[in-house]
Amino acid sequence: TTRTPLFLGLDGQNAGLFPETGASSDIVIGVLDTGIWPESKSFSDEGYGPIPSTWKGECQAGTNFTASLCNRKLIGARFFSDGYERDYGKINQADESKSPRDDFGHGTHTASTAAGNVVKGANYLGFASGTASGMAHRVRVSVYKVCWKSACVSSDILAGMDKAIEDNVHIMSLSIGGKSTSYTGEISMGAFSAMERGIFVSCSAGNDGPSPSSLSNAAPWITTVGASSIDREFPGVVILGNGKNYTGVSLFNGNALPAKLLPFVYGNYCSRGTLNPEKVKGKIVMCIKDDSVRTEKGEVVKAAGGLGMILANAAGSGEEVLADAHVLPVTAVGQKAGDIIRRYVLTDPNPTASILIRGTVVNVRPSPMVAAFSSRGPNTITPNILKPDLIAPGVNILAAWTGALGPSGLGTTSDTRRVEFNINSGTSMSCPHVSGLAALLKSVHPEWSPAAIRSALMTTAYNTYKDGKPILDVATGKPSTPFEHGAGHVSPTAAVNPGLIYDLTTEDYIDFLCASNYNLSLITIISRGNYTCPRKTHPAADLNYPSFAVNVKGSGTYKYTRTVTNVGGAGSYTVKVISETAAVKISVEPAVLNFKKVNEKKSYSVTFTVVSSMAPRSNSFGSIEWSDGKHVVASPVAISWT
Amino acid sequence: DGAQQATYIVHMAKCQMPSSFDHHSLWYDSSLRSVSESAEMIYTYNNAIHGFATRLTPGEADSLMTQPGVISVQQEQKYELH
Repeated sequence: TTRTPLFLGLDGQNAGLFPETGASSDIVIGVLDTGIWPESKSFSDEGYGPIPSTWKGECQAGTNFTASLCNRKLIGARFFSDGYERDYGKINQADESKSPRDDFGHGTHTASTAAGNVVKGANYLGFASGTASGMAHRVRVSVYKVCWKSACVSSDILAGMDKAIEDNVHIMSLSIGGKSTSYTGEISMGAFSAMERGIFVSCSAGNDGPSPSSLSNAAPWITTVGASSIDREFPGVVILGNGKNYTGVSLFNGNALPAKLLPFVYGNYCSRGTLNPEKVKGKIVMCIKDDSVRTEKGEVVKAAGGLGMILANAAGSGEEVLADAHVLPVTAVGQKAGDIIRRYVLTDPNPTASILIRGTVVNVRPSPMVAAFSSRGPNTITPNILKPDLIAPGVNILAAWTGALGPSGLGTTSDTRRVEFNINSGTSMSCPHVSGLAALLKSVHPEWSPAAIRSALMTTAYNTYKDGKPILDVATGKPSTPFEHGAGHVSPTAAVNPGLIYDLTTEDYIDFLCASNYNLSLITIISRGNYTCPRKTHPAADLNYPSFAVNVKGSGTYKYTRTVTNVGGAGSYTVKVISETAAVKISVEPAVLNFKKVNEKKSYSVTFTVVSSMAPRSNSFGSIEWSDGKHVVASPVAISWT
Repeated sequence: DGAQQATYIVHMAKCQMPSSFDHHSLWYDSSLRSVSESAEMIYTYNNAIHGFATRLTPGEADSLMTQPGVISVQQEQKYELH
């Protein structure tokens, strides 16, 4: 990606934190997705040493893909279609590659975001230009194609995870999700096995925001990643015939429209078959966003002879506008501007409009902001475990793209363009950022468990801007809460030296399942082991998680216990409690933790005492921060009244 | 029997594998054969779970659930890219 390494502080100034040779190049990220475009410069193996001796993966040949396409960077490529073909019929190999080759772009985008090699001069039609790099650009990549034209099915995903474990990946990245009401979904179960073997599993939280409780991949052994914006935008200005201007987002070549006002018509949802070419030809068309694919609307307008499109958010869908690679000049605008533009086009007797491109703008403030689409908590499976865990860049991300499909994602006849890089948005894009950052941490701290890596990423994440004001939520324009941003926005340079970590073992997770009233059959399914729950279990809320979610039912006290492990030097940590409510008193015992050596463990307890009642379904937030003056080890707190 | 087949993921309690089987895949296959002569094994999982994926009718799935060592027969789910 361009820009996000800089935005995350991974520029030259901090290069020394993460060595580029040795341990780093022995790390392998397994990406389960739509496959790979191996010819992309992001997967060049120039400068890479021999493949690690522990690697057991392979490069599987198939349609348009030979084993020789793998190299010392892309060290594995497999595909899993047996389940899909049983459900959807044989893959038409004239239409789709029955091989690891990525015909859709998504897998190439996510793999290069996590671990793409450095590519100078990367851009999308001149936008977002710069040097592209994956977050962990020296690590190796292995891809597991588990998603096909019509779906990703769980038997294939599980088969991909099964092989990735066997191949000896260190990190698994899955920008995939489904509806699950328990931890017995396939990704959850595969991730448990991976975690047991020390593999860090990062998953996307989902794009069902801003609805509350819309999370996917909420198992506590998974790192669940929400999406946020960065400090880069692609403004496009809508100019109306009445002289008014409105700024939106646009990704098209500046010469694509005549430099004058054009006739302007209203096309409503611009669905297939709804536009009359006689009314649209040679004009700019206003379309309203709905659940259909955004670039399809541009295709419809273009097919009807329209010259450009203004795509507006519908009532109630807010101000979030995403950059899409449309097949004709388009500016997307938020709901407020959209309402005004719609009034103009529907009431002016002779409406006209034009679009002015502003290119790429950086240093946009405030940034990051939580993306409106990013799925949110509370966690419906276990309300006492706060999810998502954190947020990372997932809006308008430039990364490598397939050569098989145009950047709009439309069919090959609609979009004949081919680009090396494309700009996409989603928690699919934020998840591989965290996968790559986890690989960086693993290279510096090979002994850290997946929970330790997640803890480091979470306790060092930030949730305020440099001026101290809270990170905003695009959906509301108001400060975001831990239900949207989890522990906050990832900060890898701080995560490399977190001071203290909240570690977890397989047994801790088993205890958690016991405490969550999972019966032995379910525990056996998830853990594959022959476990017996102790007669007296710890409460599920006592899972040694780096965050606190408290569900208040009436009055009383709620006591949580945590154990921190010192991974810094000797030091004395003092606690600071921050809470926005007086309705619950929060006390921590002891208030000071003294560490004399590395790996020393200390426990503390947090007591939440309900002082006064609050309305049902109200929430209050805060944090518990330990600091020795050098490190700040912060945990978010979410208190919910049921 | 004309019933609609679907893909199921079958979870096995590997610790209950009879000692007469040399390899878990043989035990899985034997369990499957006990409910269907024609059902084919789509995947045998060795690391992510203990079990396998196969196509079954709902009746066969119910019957498989009663076999020794079978702890769960879950219908496959559809996932989506994010």
